[in-house]
Amino acid sequence: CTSIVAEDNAGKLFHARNLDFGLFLGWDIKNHTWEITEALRPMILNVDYQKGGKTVFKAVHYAGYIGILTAIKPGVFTLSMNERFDLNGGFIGIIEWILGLRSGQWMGFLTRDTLLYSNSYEEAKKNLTMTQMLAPAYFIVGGNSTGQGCVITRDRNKAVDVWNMADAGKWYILETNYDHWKSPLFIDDRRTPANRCMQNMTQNNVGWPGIFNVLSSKPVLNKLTTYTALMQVDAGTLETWLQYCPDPCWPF
Amino acid sequence: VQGQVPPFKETCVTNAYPPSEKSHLVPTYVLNLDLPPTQRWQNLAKDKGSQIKTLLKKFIEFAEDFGNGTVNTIINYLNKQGDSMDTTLPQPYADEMRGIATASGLGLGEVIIYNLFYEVFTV
Repeated sequence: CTSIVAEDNAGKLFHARNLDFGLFLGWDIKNHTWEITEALRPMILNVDYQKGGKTVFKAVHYAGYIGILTAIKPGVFTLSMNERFDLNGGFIGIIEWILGLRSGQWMGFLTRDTLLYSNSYEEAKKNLTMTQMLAPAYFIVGGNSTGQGCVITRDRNKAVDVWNMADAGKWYILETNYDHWKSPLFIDDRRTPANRCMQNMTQNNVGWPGIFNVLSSKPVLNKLTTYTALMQVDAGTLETWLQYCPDPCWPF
Repeated sequence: VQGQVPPFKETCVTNAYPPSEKSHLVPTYVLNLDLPPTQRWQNLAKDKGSQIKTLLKKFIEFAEDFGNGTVNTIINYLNKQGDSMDTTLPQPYADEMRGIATASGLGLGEVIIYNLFYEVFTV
């Protein structure tokens, strides 16, 4: 996955992400595709959560999966979640949950609760930082005011790190699937290419077209990419495009 | 397929948006939070039930092939105990999953496994 929160020259915030899923799950030698990734694409839909006929928040879902991986609370904040691999991963959390130790929350339910109950960027950030979970994760949160963007690196108990856009010293913050203070695995470095494309784009071109271009650039776009979602918090808009990576394209 | 070996030289595209294939724009489904949780996903689960079933079957096959004995034990446990698991889950999610199971014809245990895919694959 690759998530980006970026701010244009006027202080308007945009949040976009590629959702990559299906690594090692059945490589189709003939078609050069991952079996699960292909099966997931037709399941993607935007869901408009409404109460009293009014939108509370909008999210991108795989049909049947009720947790949230990408969402916008119009005018308030945006959220995406990138997978964080860890030996002390969700596996242990599931076993604990089965054994009756249920203090940790399922990742997808924590994000949904956050969307429903948090009414500010800071509140969402606090909730995603402090709540105990079954599995580690990266939460990328964007707000509605200048400078509001962060990456929360989570282990199961708490945040290991909160990296703010201001700390990054840039007009954007970008996360793939590695701790930002460590180098990514060299065979899976989408971070460096994505940063280069962002720098090429420049802050003058921040907006849906510019960021979509970055997320459509190989290897940021790869054979695991199922969709690109684009969110603009002040307008409350969410647009999701199915993504395909024609050959030649790196498998992950 | 690979085109190049790492480290990659990125190709920053400049004209990808909007994609010319309008069919790649995903549809929107309205979920009414005023409905009882068991009914919220009903229509969607009916429409997509067979696809969810196929996907879940693949998930389980790959998890079993790729994982170790513990993965299989967890999946078997959830499959067998599924119908009684909703008492251990927070609301409204327990009822939402039960609603999806009823509308799609899947077992509750299967819907729970499907909804745990993130946690399973973080290893």
